[in-house]
Amino acid sequence: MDLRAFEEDNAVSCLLDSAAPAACRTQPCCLGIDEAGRGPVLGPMVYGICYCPVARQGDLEAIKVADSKTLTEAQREQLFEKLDAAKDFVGWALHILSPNFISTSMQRRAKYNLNALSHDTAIGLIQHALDSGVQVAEVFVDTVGPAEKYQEKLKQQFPGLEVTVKPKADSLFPVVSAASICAKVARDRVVKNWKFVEALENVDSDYGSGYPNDPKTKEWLTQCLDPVFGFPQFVRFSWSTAQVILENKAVAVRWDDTEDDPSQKSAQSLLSYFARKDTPTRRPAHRFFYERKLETVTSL
Amino acid sequence: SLPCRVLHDGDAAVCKYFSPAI
Amino acid sequence: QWVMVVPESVTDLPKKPNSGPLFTRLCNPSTGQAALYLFSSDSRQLFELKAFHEEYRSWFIGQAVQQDGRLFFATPMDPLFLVLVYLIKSEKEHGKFQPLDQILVDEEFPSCSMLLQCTSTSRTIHHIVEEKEIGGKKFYKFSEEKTLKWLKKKVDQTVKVLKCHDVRVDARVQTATFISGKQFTDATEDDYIRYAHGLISEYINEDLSTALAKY
Repeated sequence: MDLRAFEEDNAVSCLLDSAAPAACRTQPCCLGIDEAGRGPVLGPMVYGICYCPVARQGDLEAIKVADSKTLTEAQREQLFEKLDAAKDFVGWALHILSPNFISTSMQRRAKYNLNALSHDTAIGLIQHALDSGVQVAEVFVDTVGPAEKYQEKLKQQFPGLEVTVKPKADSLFPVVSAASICAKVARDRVVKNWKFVEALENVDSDYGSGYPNDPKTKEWLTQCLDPVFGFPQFVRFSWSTAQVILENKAVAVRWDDTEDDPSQKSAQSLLSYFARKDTPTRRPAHRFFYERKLETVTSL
Repeated sequence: SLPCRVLHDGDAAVCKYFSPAI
Repeated sequence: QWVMVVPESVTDLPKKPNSGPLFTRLCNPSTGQAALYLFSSDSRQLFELKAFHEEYRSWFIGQAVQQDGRLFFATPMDPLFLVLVYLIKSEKEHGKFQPLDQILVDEEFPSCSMLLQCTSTSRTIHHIVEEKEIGGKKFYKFSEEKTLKWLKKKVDQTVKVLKCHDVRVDARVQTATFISGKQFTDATEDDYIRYAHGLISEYINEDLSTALAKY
């Protein structure tokens, strides 16, 4: 798994894949999708797919892929090496969503929430497999949200494919377990080798589990906070844990859409717009100036 | 020039968090 | 710290020590209130200060952040607009001929006397005053007729520049940052004159603006 492309610029998202085995391009395949790193406030979220010919599912099971959450990091690494070695019938692809990308997507003016982001990434990976010539026939997807709606969405997107969306699919379908392992291994490696472009000084390298309810992680967030710039790009700014710390400890920043935020508005009576002003009104500035937002300077 | 109002006057680690780009 | 765009001449080295560029408050002729102006070195040139001001703006300046996101511009200004303020005041108070250094006196804005040092003041003041010379000394009095003639020239020059720079002057409201492919041929000569009058009115009092409109 060559992660150099992502490691060189971990601000942007990255797609990487194995070569599609010849068998996958000639035989109907089952494809599993899973994610890693949805919950943490630190690091990327990784979506992974793994596929093999339907007829070879038994061979995949023989590699003893299991629910990746029950395995140790070292065990997952070993399993991934076995999957990667089975190049004749197993293929994989990963989409690494950088924490910066997650943060900016979720905080855009036209909000792009995590669910939509997740679904689109999964759809993108299925399409990538199809574009690579893989004869995808069946798709198995793990989900935390409502399975029926997501299944319907995928079926609409890929009407020729048999789609199964189920919670805990990683423990039901070997191809999803395999995808889970690919995603988890990728995330573990990326997080371990994370290069802080911000050149942090005097910051503890131990940030705990990376989960928002971990006191060690919260302490680390507070420690590495810059009052003007906030957190390093390793942090998902859009997570409420991060936002609360920013609100309490960082400098306030106002954007021109802050006015649309109900918490920023103070209710103003309509009548106040018609109230007589106490101060005498002076001639308004010529439109040449106000159209260009130019004002006379009275003080520096 | 920033497209937001930062409610602070003082030091900022600009070179740490910003790299010039064309 | 402030970020300011200024003509190069502002930063010319002064001929005399301690006479570098000077920011100072003077009476804005349109509002009658204090506004900030800039004299170049040796007070030869006068500049008005304008600020480009959007509400949600700040600066990074070096390794510092600054809340005030205004971008300032210093642009050359004809000092006669400010001299007019005192000529009109003198005319209202007693209507007598006076030397300029007695006209340009203001406790609230003591720097107004520096207008005398501007190169163009002595060269062009005859456009707005009646002059008398007694015993080798010159005395001045506001002339409305001459001033209106001078202001009309300003308006005419402004019209030319507006046309040359394709400034939108017609009645339709549109942000100045919107750039349409269409040439603005809808504007009439009247539109240009009205607009130019309005611009010049930013530099004179309301009475004079009304008189100029009539003229």
